[in-house]
Amino acid sequence: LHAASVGVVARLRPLHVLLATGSGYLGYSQYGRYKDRELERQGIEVPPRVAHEVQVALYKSIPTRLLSRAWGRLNQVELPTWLRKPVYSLYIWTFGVNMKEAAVEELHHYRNLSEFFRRKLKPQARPVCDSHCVISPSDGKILHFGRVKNCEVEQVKGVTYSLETFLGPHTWTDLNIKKSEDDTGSFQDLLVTKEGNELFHCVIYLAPGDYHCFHSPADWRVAHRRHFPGSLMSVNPGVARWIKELFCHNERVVLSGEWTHGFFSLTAVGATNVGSIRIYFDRELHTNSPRYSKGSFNDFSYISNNNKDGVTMQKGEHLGEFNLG
Amino acid sequence: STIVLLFEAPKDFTFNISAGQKIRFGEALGTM
Repeated sequence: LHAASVGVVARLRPLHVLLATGSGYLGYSQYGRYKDRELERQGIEVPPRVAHEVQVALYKSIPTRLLSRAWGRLNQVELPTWLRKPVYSLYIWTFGVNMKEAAVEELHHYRNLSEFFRRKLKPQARPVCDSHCVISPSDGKILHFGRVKNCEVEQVKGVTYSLETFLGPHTWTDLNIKKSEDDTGSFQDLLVTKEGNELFHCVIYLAPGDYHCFHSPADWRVAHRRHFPGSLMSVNPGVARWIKELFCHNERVVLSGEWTHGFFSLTAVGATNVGSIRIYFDRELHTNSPRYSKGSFNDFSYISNNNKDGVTMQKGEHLGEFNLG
Repeated sequence: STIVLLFEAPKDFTFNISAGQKIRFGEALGTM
């Protein structure tokens, strides 16, 4: 009996330690949040609590790319007709999808969840604003917006990332290379091509229930694509508040070019469940592929001898989509 | 997934949105 009880204690000890440290950590973080709420109640601005480097490294050590691809494969499996309605209904109910806007409302039409996720909208569901020069390229939630200051962009209020790390080296056009050789200004100054102009940014988060295609936000010419393979951490607003430089860690596709006022770019950032990005006019682009070397990027120019303008996009025109896995 | 727009515009460009707001494709982000 004694030997058996010693065995039970030996088996339980790691569990006890785990429970004690886990609940201690939870208690500590809850206390921190309580203190923040109290300070906010008193009108004191509290800086966001960002993750420690160790926490980020731990999160990055999770094989999110592998998980994402497995998730994508699973969702490409064709569902039997009888299973489609309950599966998609559960998804609709969980994420608040509005199927009345979908071009095809009949759930049996979608062979798998990937197809359902890529659903198109009815043509009249999203009128494009004519009177403003920049429109939202997608459905979603505005995380942050404003002017870029000191080469830092805010992903949410108070949590920034480096503009240069996000876009990569400033070498995408011959014109800009010449300018960067002569100019000793900051990276931000190199992007601004016209006197008196400033650099602006806007971050839009697409929730799982949102329409996941994106469109051209303005009339512009896309000259260059830069694909950064990277991690696939979650990009939900809570994680964006927690992990500094989240958008620089994650896989992303940067489209850059020009509009009437100078530099213009749109970047699609992937996430765990939505790991791959498709650009309709770019068949060379392959995202979330197993080949991945940390910190690398692949450039592609849309300007050629036959096409000196790049790809001309009209405001509201179909540009690309996110895919599951 | 997330979309980040970065663009150059005249200083008088103003956003007509607010942080945390839900937005739909086609709605105005800002103007000059």
